[in-house]
Amino acid sequence: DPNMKGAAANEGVLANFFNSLLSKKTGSPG
Amino acid sequence: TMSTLDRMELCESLLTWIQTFGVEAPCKTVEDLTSGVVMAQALQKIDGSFFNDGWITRVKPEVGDNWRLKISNLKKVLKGILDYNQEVLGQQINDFNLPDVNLIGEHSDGPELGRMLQLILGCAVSCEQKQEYIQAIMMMEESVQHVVMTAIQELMSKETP
Repeated sequence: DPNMKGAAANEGVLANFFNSLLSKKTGSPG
Repeated sequence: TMSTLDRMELCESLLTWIQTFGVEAPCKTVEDLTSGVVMAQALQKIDGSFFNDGWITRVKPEVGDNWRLKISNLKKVLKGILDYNQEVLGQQINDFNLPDVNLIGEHSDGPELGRMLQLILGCAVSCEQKQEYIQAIMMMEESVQHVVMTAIQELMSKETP
């Protein structure tokens, strides 16, 4: 089902984005 | 950049998002947010040491339909957000059209409110407790997550340390 594949891909994009945000360092440098 | 239609969608999605904070003040509609009280309470949850009790007392809780009081509150909230970005997060937001607080207070303008909520979103996903807020976003409906992602990306493209 192409719709299901599209949804899964979308889910992957979202998960990647938010996970990368989680691993980003917080706060001002130094 | 986002179109007016996208900005309206942004506002609706970020209204759904701000509801996840479970603040005291009612926040069911765009109108509910125009006094600035909900946004101030959400900011206090994001960082209570910066948006402390002293800060929040400057935001008047009972403004009714008085748009002058609403605008006065909104200005304080916006200034707080900008100060927080600079003083705590160590970043400045350039080339981002800041929300027109007059339009929000006087006309409950959705797209402008969306811009203001976008700035609060930026604080939530960059603050010390960001993990909690990012995980909450990841629990939301995918369509909302998508809008939130776009909003964060737009904001981050305009930040400089």
